[in-house]
Parts: sequence; C-alpha cells; structure tokens
Amino acid sequence: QARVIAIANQKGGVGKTTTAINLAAALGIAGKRTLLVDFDPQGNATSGCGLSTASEQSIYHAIMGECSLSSIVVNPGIRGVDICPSTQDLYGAELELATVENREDRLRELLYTLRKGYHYIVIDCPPSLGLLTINALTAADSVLIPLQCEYYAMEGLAHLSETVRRVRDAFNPGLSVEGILLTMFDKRTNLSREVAQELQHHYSGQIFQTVIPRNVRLSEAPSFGKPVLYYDVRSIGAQSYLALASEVMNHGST
Amino acid sequence: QARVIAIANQKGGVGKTTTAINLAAALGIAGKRTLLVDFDPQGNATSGCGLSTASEQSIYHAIMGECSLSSIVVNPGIRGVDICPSTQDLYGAELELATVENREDRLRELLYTLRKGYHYIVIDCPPSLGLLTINALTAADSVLIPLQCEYYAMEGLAHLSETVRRVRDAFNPGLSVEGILLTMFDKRTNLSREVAQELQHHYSGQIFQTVIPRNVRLSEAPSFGKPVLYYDVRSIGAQSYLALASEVMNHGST
Ligand SMILES: Nc1ncnc2c1ncn2[C@@H]1O[C@H](COP(=O)(O)OP(=O)(O)OP(=O)(O)O)[C@@H](O)[C@H]1O
Ligand SMILES: Nc1ncnc2c1ncn2[C@@H]1O[C@H](COP(=O)(O)OP(=O)(O)OP(=O)(O)O)[C@@H](O)[C@H]1O
Ligand SMILES: [Mg+2]
Ligand SMILES: [Mg+2]
Repeated sequence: QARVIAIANQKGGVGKTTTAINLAAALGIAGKRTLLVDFDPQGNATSGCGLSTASEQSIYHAIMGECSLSSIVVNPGIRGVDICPSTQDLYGAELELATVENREDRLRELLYTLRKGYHYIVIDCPPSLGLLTINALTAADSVLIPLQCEYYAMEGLAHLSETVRRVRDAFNPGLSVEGILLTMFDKRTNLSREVAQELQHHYSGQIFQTVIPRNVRLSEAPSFGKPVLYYDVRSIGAQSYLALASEVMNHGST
Repeated sequence: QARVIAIANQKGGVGKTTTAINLAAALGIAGKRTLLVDFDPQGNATSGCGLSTASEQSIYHAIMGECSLSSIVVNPGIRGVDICPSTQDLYGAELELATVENREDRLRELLYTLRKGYHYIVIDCPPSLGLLTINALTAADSVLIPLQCEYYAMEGLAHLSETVRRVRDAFNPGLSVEGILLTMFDKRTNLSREVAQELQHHYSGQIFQTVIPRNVRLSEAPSFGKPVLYYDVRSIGAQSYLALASEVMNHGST
C-alpha cells in the first residue's frame, strides 16, 4: 500500500516541482516503485521529466471522470518512476470543481485504485491553496513543505499549517507533516542563516536534516528533461536529494 | 487619469511582488503619485512595505462590496505611494467570485473611483491565472511580466500571452503588454544568458532594456518592511528599479 506524499506550499518558486521530481527519481533509484502525480496546471513536473504537456488525456480528464487514472499513467524512462502528466486543461479544474459533489475527494478516490502498485506516490502542487491543493492534501498521508530561506517564504508558513489542520479536521484525519525542507540555501548570505535559525526555533522537530543548497545544476536539469540524478549525479543538488530520499524512507515503514 | 499596470505571471517566485513594491517606490521618488494594490492573498506587498496583513478591512472587503476602496487606502510612509493592503480573507475570493455577476470586472469598477488621484496604479498579482489575476488584467491598461531567467519560467510565457489575448478580446480591448522584465539575472551562469538570448529571439521588442540582477539586498529589504530604495539605495537592486521606473515613465504619456 503506497505512502502518499503531497509537496505543497502556496508561496511560489520555493522548489516544489524540483523536490517532487528529484525525490521521486531518488526513491526510484533506491528500488521503490514511485508514481509522480503532476497536479499543477503549469505542467513543470511533466516537462521537467521530458514529457509533453499537450497530451490528449491527462490528470484533468481523470479528475473530471472522463477516463481512469491508470489509462494516463506514463513511464518517462526514469528507473522505478511512473508519471501522471498534467496539461493546461487543469487550469479550468479549480472553477469547474467548485460546484461538484465531494469536490475535495476526487484525487483520493482516483489514487485509491493505484495505491497497491507503488511504494510511494508523490504529488506536485500548484502555488495556491485552492481546490487542487486541497485535493492533494485530502489524498495524502503526509505533506512535505519546501521552504526557500527567504523572508516572504516564512510568512506563508503559519497559514499553510492552518490549512493542513483544517484539511485534517474536515477530510483527512491521518494527514501528518512529513517535514519542512529548506531549499535554495545559500551559505554565503546572512538571510539564509537567519531564516534557518528562526525556523529551528519555531518548528523544531519538523525540519529535515537534509538541506538543499542553491545549485545551478538543479535549474539546468529541466531543460534536458531529466531529474538532476540523470543529468549530473555528482552535483551537490543530486547528492542532497539522495539524502532526502533516505530520510523520507527512514520516516515511514514502507 | 492614472495609468494602471498589472504585475502578473502565473509562475511562482519570479519577482512579481519585488517588482510591484520597488517600481511603485521608484515612481513615488520620481514625483509620480502611485497606488500599490496588493491583490495577492499572501499579502507580501503589504508586509514588504511594513504594514500588517491582519487589518479588519482590506481589498477583499472592497471587492465583495462591503466597503469603498478609498476607505482602505493606507499611506505606509513611502514618498508618493499609497497602498490597498491585502489579508488572508482574499483566499476566499477566488471561489466566492466564481458565481457572482460581472465577476471579472469588480476591480476595474473599484479602481474607477480612484484613478483621478494618481499618476500610476500598480497591481501585484498572485501566482495563478484565476479570477484575481483576470480581474487585474481586466482593470489594467498594460501588464508587466517579470520573468526569472530559468527554464520553467520560459515555459509558462506562451500560456500567459494567450491569457492576455483572451482578456483583451473578452473584457479589455485596451490591454497591452508593458514589457517582459528579466529578473534574478545571474551573469555567472550559462542558463541566465541562454534564457535571455532565447527571449530576445522570440519576444524581441517586448523586453525591457533594464535587467534586474540577482541581488541579496532585494531579498533582505522585506524583512525590514521597506522597499530596497529605502533600505540600500546604492545597491544594484535599487539602481535597477530606478532605471525600470524611468523606462516605464518614458513608455507612457502620464
Ligand atoms: N536548490 C536549487 N538551486 C538552484 N535552483 C533551484 C533550486 N531549486 C529550484 N531551483 C530553480 O528555481 C526555480 C523555482 O523552483 P521550482 O519551479 O521547483 O519551484 P516551485 O515551488 O515548484 O514553483 P511554482 O510555485 O511555480 O510551482 C526553478 O527554475 C528551479 O529550476
Ligand atoms: N533580483 C532579485 N535578487 C535576489 N532575490 C530576489 C530578487 N527578486 C526577488 N527576490 C527574492 O526572491 C523571492 C521571490 O520573489 P517574489 O516574492 O517577489 O516573487 P513573486 O513572483 O512575487 O512570488 P509569488 O509567485 O509567490 O507571488 C523573494 O524572497 C524575493 O525577496
Ligand atoms: Mg512547481
Ligand atoms: Mg508575490
């Protein structure tokens, strides 16, 4: 039975997609069969793995009940990893879901059919707290929160924790916090160190040991359609995501 | 009659808020009375100017017709700049607006009453293409598109241009593109140079001469609640936004 992890933070550009792709790839290399669900209409997790964001059927059609989830699962050629691609159609889902029955539960129902075939399911979320992110939190066993070491990123954390609490109370009592992941850490700046210290103070016990440094190889890899592990495995970015994967594997029992 | 400029891009973390605050402050220093509208529920433009994101009344209440816009305008102590602050209530607006009359037009109607009092109105948008951003594009004379020099940021540009075209056809025939602003440009990386070259190739004529370099002073300033011009005016970040403001002033006739 797969462990489902949602990668969420309404703050934009904090490393959600980069974490979703590279954590999934690292879990795959460690021999864990992993499904990566791209639940962001931008489709960055889809294109970051070399797939097209213009396919006929995608997660949008599955969510709206027009096809099964298994019919859209694709193997992008990354060891141990399958993907549910996203397309721009998903932009319409936020408004279209607003008025349907059990609108928060659609993704959880869909994933139910596939959980037996994987060890992990990783869901990349858009930068918002709308119905797509709520669906992901309702479907997840835990939420992994990437956090850039910057001022604005800290600001949104209290509101995100509040949203997680509300989803736990209303839809998903088992939802826990997998952890807060510091991303784009730049040891040369005071800002990164100050934010990290402040986080340790307010959220101690919830922060991953692994810290992802700012590393240009991480931002170059998507233009080759590959996770960084297949672009430059010796880079500090790749090594950090391998370390993150072992922390995640040690957390759970799968 | 104020010129209304929306700062929009659905890609997260590309520098929308940083541009909105620092462009508004630079226009204020140049003697142009400027209204900064924080239309993002995250409230980063509000807190980045030292104001609280927990006030009783905000742009949310004005949009929902509960108070006038002028009653929520605040002077944050930045020369020539007033602000319409945002609070977390705005998170609810996307869903609440979904089923009301002329839902795309609410912000344009509100701003109509204030346009005479300012030279410029600058609107900070959330990282999405939902009803809040559509409202901002409907109310605007032009859209300024901040673009990080990274692969994923390039990907969303075609879809954003498509959305601008659709808003122009359906709601706002006068909507033009103020320009594409390259942000967080790092001259040490090939990626920044390659993205800049690719942009010049596909969007030539629409790109600002001014390029905003990656500069840590820009990310430090918000923790002091000040635009970078009031935190470190000699920094390259501050100088770049002063240059951007003169380009914007030369574009228009105000
Ligand atoms: N550790 C890192 N070092 C350097 N660049 C990074 C790192 N992590 C992510 N990036 C780059 O920063 C940008 C933002 O990251 P990413 O797109 O993964 O964030 P996101 O949270 O998914 O954004 P969005 O909110 O738009 O979904 C991307 O261009 C990515 O390549
Ligand atoms: N030129 C720059 N140099 C260094 N840091 C920058 C620069 N511009 C913005 N930043 C920092 O990068 C982060 C992202 O910028 P910002 O929050 O302005 O982007 P945004 O597009 O408004 O994000 P969102 O999509 O969440 O609204 C912030 O922490 C900001 O301080
Ligand atoms: Mg993303
Ligand atoms: Mg912003």
